[in-house]
Amino acid sequence: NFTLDNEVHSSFIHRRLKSQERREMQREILSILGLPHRPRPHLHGKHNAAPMFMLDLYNAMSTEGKEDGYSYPYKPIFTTQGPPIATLQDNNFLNDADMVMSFVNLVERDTEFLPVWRHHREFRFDLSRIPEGEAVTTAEFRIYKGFIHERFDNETFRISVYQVLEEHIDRESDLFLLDSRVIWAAEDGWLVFDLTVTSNQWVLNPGHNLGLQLALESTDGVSVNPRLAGLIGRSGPQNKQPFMVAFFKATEVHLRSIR
Amino acid sequence: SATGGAKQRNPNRSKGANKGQEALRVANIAENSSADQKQACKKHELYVSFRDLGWQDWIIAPEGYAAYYCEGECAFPLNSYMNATNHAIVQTLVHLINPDTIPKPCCAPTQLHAISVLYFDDSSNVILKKYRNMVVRACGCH
Repeated sequence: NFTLDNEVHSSFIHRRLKSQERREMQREILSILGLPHRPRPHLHGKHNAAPMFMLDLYNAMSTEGKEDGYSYPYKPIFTTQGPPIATLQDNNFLNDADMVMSFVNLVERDTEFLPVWRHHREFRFDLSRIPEGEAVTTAEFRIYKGFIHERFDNETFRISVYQVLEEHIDRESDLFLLDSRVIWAAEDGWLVFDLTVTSNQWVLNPGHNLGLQLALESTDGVSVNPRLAGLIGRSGPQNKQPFMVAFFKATEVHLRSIR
Repeated sequence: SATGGAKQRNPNRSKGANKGQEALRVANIAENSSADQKQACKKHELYVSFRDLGWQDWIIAPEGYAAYYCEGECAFPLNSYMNATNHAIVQTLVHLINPDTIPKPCCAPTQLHAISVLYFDDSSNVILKKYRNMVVRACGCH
């Protein structure tokens, strides 16, 4: 037993790599991961909602095939029209995806546009760094709505998300309505909007990527400041920051080089 | 080649032939025993720890992975397709085409499976990528 044990144990001993071995191993693995160099992310992005969402997704995929399967993390909240309109119809999208990528929001402006008072928020996501040979199969924009105390339970808001088609200096941008729905003032949780078509356009024509606008109205059509309705923005808690996530399918088979 | 007319088998000749067979037999035994000392083709474990590589600042998960590799001696994989006769034909054909190369079976993966890696890119976007054929599951002689 001793030799057997010793043999099993020795195959798991990973001794400290010498610096040359370490560099070779790093080069080897970067080539397998398809990365030209090791990324150097800035640290403050680590605890945002996106990395935590992606880690839940990673854990969900790692448990796939277990008896209870896995559930898609951060289930969208119910809207007044009933159960969440999950853009990702079932869990198979995880199976089919070769890659999932979350995008940090690059800009956010709370803008009150004169002369017509219209609160809205703008979001930008950089889709230009998507690895070659990946096609978007599903994409969604996620924004968290917190619980607001001073509102009455039965109050509702209409939330609308637009794609910015063209910007102008002296007037409002040209917008295309992507989705609009009514939410309860008393509801809290993640709101999910489907961006699949928009993302494909942005990937194919990066110059058209002028971001999104989000606007909120009360039931009598008055523009409401998103912050007062509990929509978490850039100044909110890190783990509830708005972000975008896209699921990809490889358009070509990556053959690994024999080593 | 058969030499014509030799009625009597040359006693010395048969003695010489025996010596040759004896030498061949001994060589075979030697080769086999040395082959036994050299391990047969099998899967070996090499644990890659991203922490040891100093990458835990950008690789979120996993902490590392068991990167197997195949190593060891291969006897020609005789199986239902490749029996001794076909083996001899292949060896002869290859020898006729290119005498100085001897077809040698190689120890390589026969089954591979995927691994998912979660990591930050330079802009702090997060990528969850499924790498197929990343980890060796079984080795064999090709």
